Amino acid sequence: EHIVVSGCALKKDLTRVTLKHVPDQPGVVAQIFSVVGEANIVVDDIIQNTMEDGTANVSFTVEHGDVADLKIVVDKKLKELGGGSAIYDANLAKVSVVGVGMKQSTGVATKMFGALAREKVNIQNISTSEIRISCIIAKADAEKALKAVHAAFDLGKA
Amino acid sequence: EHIVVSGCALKKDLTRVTLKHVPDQPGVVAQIFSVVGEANIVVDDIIQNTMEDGTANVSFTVEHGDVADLKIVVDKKLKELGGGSAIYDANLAKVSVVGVGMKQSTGVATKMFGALAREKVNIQNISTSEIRISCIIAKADAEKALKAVHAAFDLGKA
Ligand SMILES: C[C@@H](O)[C@H](N)C(=O)O
Ligand SMILES: C[C@@H](O)[C@H](N)C(=O)O
Repeated sequence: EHIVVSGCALKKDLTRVTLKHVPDQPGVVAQIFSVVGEANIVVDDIIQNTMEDGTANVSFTVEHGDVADLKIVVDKKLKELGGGSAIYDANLAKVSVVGVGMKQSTGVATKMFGALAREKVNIQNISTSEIRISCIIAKADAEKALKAVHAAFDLGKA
Repeated sequence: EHIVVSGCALKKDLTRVTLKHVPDQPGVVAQIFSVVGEANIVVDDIIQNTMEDGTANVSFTVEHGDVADLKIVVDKKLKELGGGSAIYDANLAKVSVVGVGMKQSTGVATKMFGALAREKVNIQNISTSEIRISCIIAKADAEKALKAVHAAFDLGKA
């Protein structure tokens, strides 16, 4: 049987920007991330869902740092775009399972979600790829979440 | 200067499930993906945003296949969970930029979004990792989107 999951990781210094109900039209995210980049803000993950009602929700994480600058450029751009509101949240952590071929391996994500659920850790954001499944959770849950995922995948053994 | 982007890819056979307003409580996604897995449905990407109002929006893609089975298990689980509605959409494509170290390289995502914006391609979902930035778009935009991204990153040259 393949060993698919090779490790887990925890990131505690991050700020999440949640943009609710931005206009779901071409050019919107190009403009938003363009001004964020011009302000020299380094973006970590980007997640977008469409609400299929003319609006979309975009979340992105940045390294802790100058949230004041971030707010200025994002709020200004949302005004120009004529829609959407921004919530800034720094009381977070990102717990990840790292491995290879994780999509073909059905059940890896479910196992991670189950481990967090058993510890009553609420999952706020999810982002997946072949090599990483990440969940954003409350900072207070960070250590408990890491332990739970570590145990669920037997990562303690060499 | 680093060559960060090594290629782009297009996936045209996928179905997206958009779950709007699911209860934002521990155990919810563990249950949803558990029943999806039990029905032998292979999940591709999972994206979740929190609405910070007690509900969350979860999108996931599956290989084209038995959407009928998928609907049965998902609709049943949402009823049990007491909240949320599901939209199933197969008229989609996923265009991706593939590379390494793409997060440190500010501007790769913005460049991709800009390329799609100039072609008036609407981005419905976004998911990013260090090795891949993926955008879900309308199937009708697939070829135009791939060409635009290919050109933006000069991928035609050997
Ligand atoms: C919401 C945003 O992604 C928009 N659909 C765009 O293409 O830019
Ligand atoms: C919405 C869903 O992710 C929920 N927050 C959970 O932890 O399962």
